[in-house]
Amino acid sequence: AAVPAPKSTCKNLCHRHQLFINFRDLDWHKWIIAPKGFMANFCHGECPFSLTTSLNSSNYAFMQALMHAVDPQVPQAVCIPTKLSPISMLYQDNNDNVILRHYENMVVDECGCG
Amino acid sequence: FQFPEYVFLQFLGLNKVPSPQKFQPVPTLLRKILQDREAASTAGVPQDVCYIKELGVRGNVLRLLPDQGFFLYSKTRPQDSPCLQKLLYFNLSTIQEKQQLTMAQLGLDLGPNTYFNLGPELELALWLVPDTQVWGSKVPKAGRVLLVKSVPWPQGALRFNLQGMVRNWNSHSWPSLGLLLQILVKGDGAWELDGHLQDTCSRLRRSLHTYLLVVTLDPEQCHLVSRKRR
Repeated sequence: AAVPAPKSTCKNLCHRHQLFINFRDLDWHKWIIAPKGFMANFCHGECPFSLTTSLNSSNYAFMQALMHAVDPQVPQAVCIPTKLSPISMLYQDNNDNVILRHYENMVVDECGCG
Repeated sequence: FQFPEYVFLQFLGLNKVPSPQKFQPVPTLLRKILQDREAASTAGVPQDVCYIKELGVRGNVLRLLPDQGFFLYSKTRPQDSPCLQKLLYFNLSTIQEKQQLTMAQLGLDLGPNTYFNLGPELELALWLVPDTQVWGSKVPKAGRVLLVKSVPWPQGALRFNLQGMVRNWNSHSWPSLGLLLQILVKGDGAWELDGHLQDTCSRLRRSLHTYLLVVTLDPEQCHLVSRKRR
């Protein structure tokens, strides 16, 4: 039987939302030397079955969306980060130490269904 | 909505919000590493966050520890005593126990490197000072000699690898590092006659800047590369 495709507008589809947090707004600029802020991008949006293949999805997301369409008890494929990049932070602690620290997978570059 | 600030601070390895009185100078090396990382991120180049290629070591945290020591002044005549004696003290307590130390480098900045106003040759000596806990009560005794080196002056920045010494570091048994630095002016005696010696020594004291660059690796975020079996 044909699986009815749920209606979704382009605006509601899974994609990356840009969000920049300025450390000055949090008063953290007094101890964080660089960067000036953090790109706190996030993924949000729907992953309808009809568009699962075109929304940078994993094969499993396609299967899950298909199963959800057949059995609504199976959860829907969700909008998740598919590409992340690291950040480096330069800051000063209470002992006047200058610290440069690398953090993996901190900034969302791309989103997709999974 | 209250942002759980403490969660973020713990994530950074801090207990509370730092409130530095003044920003410490950031060495060119740290700025270069940061700029290279940012450029790679912007260009989408894959990065190994657990390897610092500029230093050729594994690690994801670089710390620049300022020297919290003090100068020692001798009561004898300047001609009979070292030009400069300083106890270098580095507080290692902020390095968490779980972190593995992969590099420790002592930086000695002896003032700007210049062809003008050339000075005499200097002899640098560095000793390990055990028992840094008793510093408050008396002048500590020097222990093992780590380095004896002659350098022309002005020399600029010098770096010494202390990795061998701190290889078995752990924060419980070794919360701080104490070193005794002694600088002697080598010359034929002419420096001592016309007041040059004292002038040289006070210039050295003013320009001396020391720090310890420490690289650590967080095993929860990085994995040490295991040796291949022969």
